[in-house]
Amino acid sequence: HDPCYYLDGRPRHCLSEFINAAYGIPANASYSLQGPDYDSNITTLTDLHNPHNLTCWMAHKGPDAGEWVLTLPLGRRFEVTYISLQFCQQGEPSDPISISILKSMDFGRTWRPMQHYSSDCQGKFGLPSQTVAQTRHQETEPLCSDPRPLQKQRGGMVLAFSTLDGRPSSPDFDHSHTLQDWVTATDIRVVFHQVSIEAKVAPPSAVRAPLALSDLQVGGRCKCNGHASRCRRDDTGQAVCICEHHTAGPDCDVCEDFYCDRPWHRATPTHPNPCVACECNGHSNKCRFSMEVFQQSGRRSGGVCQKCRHHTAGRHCQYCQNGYTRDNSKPQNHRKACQPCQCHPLGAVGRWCNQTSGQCLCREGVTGLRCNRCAPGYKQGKSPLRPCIR
Amino acid sequence: EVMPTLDMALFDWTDYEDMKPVDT
Repeated sequence: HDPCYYLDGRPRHCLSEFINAAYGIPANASYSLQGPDYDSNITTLTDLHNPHNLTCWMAHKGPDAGEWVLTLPLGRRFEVTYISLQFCQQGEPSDPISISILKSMDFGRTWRPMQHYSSDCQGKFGLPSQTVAQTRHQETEPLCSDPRPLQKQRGGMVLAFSTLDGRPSSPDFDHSHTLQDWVTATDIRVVFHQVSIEAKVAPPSAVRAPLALSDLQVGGRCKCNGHASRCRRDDTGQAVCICEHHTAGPDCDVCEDFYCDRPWHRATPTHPNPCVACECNGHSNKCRFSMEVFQQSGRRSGGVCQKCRHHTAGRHCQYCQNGYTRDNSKPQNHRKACQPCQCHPLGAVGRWCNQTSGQCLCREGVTGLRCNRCAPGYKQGKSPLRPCIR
Repeated sequence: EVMPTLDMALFDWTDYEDMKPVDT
């Protein structure tokens, strides 16, 4: 049973599987105290996490000075629910922690912060320490909070950031474009900031607990806009939505060819918003969407059929071309629904006839659907210019 | 009254050969 359809075939809102989007993706690390220094393809942070056999990662030049940055290219758009960092140390670190989580929506070209963690939010980031966005305007801005106390788990401590926690619109996520945008990311970056001066001059008696990471997870779903229940790796290793509801594109964010009678919409639990086929009566398999037509129809139908075949014409290929008339003995979708006018070469003016009745335009004294007879009071003459004479 | 259809053979095509349909 396909989760994107009811048993009776009606479309329904569907979600792709919730996965660890970071799993198996190599992270890149850079350290920037004295110029950039890169480690790429760090795979131990995103492999299967085994608390009995931890691999701990830290920057080459030491964790307690400078700034190091971990970047995780997810390879496609995901709707991220949480980002978690599992540290190796068992207890709270003695040094202050300042961490920022950022995201990119354009495959690493631009970045925006999602969350800051610091025991000194005001001093480090100029932000108050808060865990809840006060207004809907603030819900797509990074908040800053004290990471402590960190959750303790077997094998270390965990810092988990939930993208929707404390966001006023989160109960209405399916209808909030703002929040849908907020959770969308193609790349995740974690920045471990330089510790404060005070920490560096801490008494040597303080126990230094180097910050070391053992696991990085990004929980979320492929962004398929409610139109796919599956997201699979293609031949190049990229995850792609298996689109339903006649949608297409890597995120099911456009309508499939020919299914453009209405504008594309994201599916919601109450409105699955499938893409709808154009009505071309079987005479065309190409159509385009016209917003003007859509508005004129009362927002019901905006598809305009193109390249109507079988001598048909019109937005739905519902008319016959000039020179052809409807054969009412055949259904409208029949390939011979339009037949030639068959106007008499002398009795009719031109070869055009009424598209629905087939009536040709007759010369004076000529009658009949095809203009092939003389009208009452007229008889056939000999001149082809005046076929019927009084 | 059903009027007979125009009989192409009855027309005098002498001066109108260019108008004469191919199949008449």
